[in-house]
Amino acid sequence: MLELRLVQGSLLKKVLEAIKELVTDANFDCSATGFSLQAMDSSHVALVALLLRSEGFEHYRCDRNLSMGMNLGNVSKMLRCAGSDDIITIKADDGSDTVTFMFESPNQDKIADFEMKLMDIDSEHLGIPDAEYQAIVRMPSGEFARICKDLSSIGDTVIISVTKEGVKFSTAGDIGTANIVCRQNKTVDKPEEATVIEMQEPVSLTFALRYLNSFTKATPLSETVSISLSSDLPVVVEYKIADMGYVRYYLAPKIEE
Amino acid sequence: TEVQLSIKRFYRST
Repeated sequence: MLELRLVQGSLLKKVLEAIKELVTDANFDCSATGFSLQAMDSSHVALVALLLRSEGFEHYRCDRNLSMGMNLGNVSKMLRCAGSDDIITIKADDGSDTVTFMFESPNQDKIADFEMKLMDIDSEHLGIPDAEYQAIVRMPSGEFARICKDLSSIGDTVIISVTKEGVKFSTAGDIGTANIVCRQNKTVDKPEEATVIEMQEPVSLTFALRYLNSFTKATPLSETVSISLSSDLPVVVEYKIADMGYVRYYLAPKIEE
Repeated sequence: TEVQLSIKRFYRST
């Protein structure tokens, strides 16, 4: 028996909007620790990892580990029927091949049940070892989304370089080139407006902007984003989900042959 | 030319 009750149902709505463009079908894994998902995009260039810890749910009952295969587009269609202030409960009986999403309005005067058939998805799970990163940039998520959007109108790959000057985003295309430098800035009114750069050593990597732009669909989840770079690893773009967990995107770099 | 690497080059299947 699975019954997960999330008072801040809007988080789940935003999570689906954040991942459904990158991944079509995926398994949601439920265990005592939480509700998670790991999936690659169809071209195996990017990977998304979601974790919603059990403590973040008002009620979290998961009698035994369960993996539920779903089409994320269909889940998104159902969750769009939930109000942004609704309480969302995910329910599944042991052995049943359906999952139910229940939406309760804040004053309990409207209760909706959306039931969906589960799918058999044999997804490949990748082991992601903890790593030390040569540079970690923390910046306003809206800022990062704006940079990725602006640069993709000029070119389709971005070189992200971190030096002691700051973090530079560069691209080039048929119409010309663009360079955006963000410097560390801690003197801001609100901490979420700060740009903080931790650099162990300078690093520069090249990535496809199309994937970074799909990662920024997670912007509504968090005021800030962290970008972790190492010359021999995929970039990790992380949006924390307040008090619950995170959505992490991993993107393999492009190299000069 | 630029070559896009696969994520599977960095993380092994479990």
